[in-house]
Amino acid sequence: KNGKAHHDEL
Amino acid sequence: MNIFRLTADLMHLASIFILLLKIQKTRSCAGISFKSQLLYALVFITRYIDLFFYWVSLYNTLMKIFFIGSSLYIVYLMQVKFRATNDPVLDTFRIEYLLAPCALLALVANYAFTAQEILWAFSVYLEAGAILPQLFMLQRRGEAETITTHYLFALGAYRGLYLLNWIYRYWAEGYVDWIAWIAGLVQTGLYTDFFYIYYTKVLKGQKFELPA
Repeated sequence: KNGKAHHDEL
Repeated sequence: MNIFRLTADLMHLASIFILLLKIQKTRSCAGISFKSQLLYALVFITRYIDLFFYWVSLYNTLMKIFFIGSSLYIVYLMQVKFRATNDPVLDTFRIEYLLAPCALLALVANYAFTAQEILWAFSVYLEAGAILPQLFMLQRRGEAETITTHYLFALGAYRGLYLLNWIYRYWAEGYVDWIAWIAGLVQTGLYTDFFYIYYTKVLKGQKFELPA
């Protein structure tokens, strides 16, 4: 999957 | 979490404290671009809107609240409390030329066509260019207070360290995030000239002055 639905970085 | 990301986040935190210190100590926001600070507030609000939808960690949540809160506080300091020291005459970068392309790019290049993902992509693109009004102002003034240059160094180093974090995460976790990577590379690249002068002048005890 390209990219993330959820971003853990600031 | 790895050492690069943690150091980067701490540099980012430090940059904001240095900026607040500069404004409070000198009781002036001279040399600081209000437009850049306004853009950062917009960056944090659009990116950290996910505060209400996702839980990552206590660290993540506290940092997001801090970045939104402090950026709005700085906007308040510049626009209300120390308004008299703000110099719009030198702050002439046209931010609409930054906002419009970032908005367009976010609509085209995103991870999902949802409001949240479009806002996230927009915030990443906008962050990459948000320092331009500040660098433009620096160019026009031709010099900067030392504390302001420490602020800019910490702010630039933060995204530079994220590049190392991404290399590490790709190697350790197979983590890929093209949008953040390309924008982060551009963002760090914008600081190249500044880093050079900071290194050759400020770190050697001289005043930050641009060649005439």
